Amino acid sequence: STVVLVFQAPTANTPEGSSSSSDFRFCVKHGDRVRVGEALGR
Amino acid sequence: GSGDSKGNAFLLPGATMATILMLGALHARRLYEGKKIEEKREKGIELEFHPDVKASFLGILPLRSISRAWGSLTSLEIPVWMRPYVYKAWSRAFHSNLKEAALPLEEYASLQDFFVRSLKEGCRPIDPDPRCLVSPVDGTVVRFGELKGSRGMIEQVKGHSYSVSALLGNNSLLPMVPEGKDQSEEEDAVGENNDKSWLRVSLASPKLRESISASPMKGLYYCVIYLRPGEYHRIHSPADWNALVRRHFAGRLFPVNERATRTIRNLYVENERVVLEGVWKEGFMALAAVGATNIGSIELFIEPELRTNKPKKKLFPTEPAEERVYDPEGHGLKLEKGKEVGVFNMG
Repeated sequence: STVVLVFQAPTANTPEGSSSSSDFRFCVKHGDRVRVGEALGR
Repeated sequence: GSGDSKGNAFLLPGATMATILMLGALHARRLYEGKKIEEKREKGIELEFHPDVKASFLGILPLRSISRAWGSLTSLEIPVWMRPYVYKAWSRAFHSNLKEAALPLEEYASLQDFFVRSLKEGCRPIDPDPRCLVSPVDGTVVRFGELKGSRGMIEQVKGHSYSVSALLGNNSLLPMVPEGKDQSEEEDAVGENNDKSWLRVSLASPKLRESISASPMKGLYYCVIYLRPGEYHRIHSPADWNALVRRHFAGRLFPVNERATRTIRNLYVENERVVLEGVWKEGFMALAAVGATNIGSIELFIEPELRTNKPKKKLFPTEPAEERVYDPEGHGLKLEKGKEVGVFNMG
């Protein structure tokens, strides 16, 4: 089985084009094994 | 008479031999293919979408009935003395971690009970950082990223993508504004279009509306996680959020393993699935639990009466999604980060 998560979060392409500290970033890579409760991104 | 029996005596071993040789050839071919794929992967070559005969063959099989038959088989009670042997064999075959099971193996009356087992306290600590989103399941990250443009396509595998609105349903709260339409037009459409009453309801509260609306400061992200048969199969909440609506799509039950993603078109949009949609502090959130042949059932602890993979009334036409709005006042059901939300089950 498969779970697909879709969610809104602050994005890097702010109008000024600069990346602000509040942008959402994934902290996983393709193929990573994850477990319940581990951070996918911040 | 003796000639006939002599003929049969020759025929039977010959047919058996031919069958064994054919199965051997198929297995050898499968091993060879698997080796080729492994070599490509080691070279970092990403495999492309490539439908094949097996995928077409799966398309004509009664996979839902097969899944329900599998469910009936795995729900049979196993004699107590036999249970440890069966579950140890299962965990050896599918690399399950028996040490984490909450109960002694003898306590799981059937393979299904064992499959939906919960874990010992503390086995899955929840990341306390309030800014982070946590994994709702155990599994392997197969795709993740930011959705660009208003069409919102997720790559199933290199060379083939599916649309998020097809995955979540046409009525989705997804903050996508179609090309050439601004948000206000979109809301007017909702106002006129009565069969979207729940959408009008859930966007009634301005607070909710403003928190979901598309904004240049917010992006739409996605993450696709594949669960292998031996994994822990309960689904937890990825953040503190409010579930507003549940959508059940009575779809196909193709396998969803790596090979299926490379050979079956629109796999996650075709398959039986349950979608929860709502809002979290950063805006829109949706969680789609997609079933597979051996795991046709998706149960929600927040809605115990929901049943999936039921016998279909009509053979082929795909039924529209069956929807339920949680708490029509528009606040939805509160789901705390890390709390159990549902579980995948066999059959």
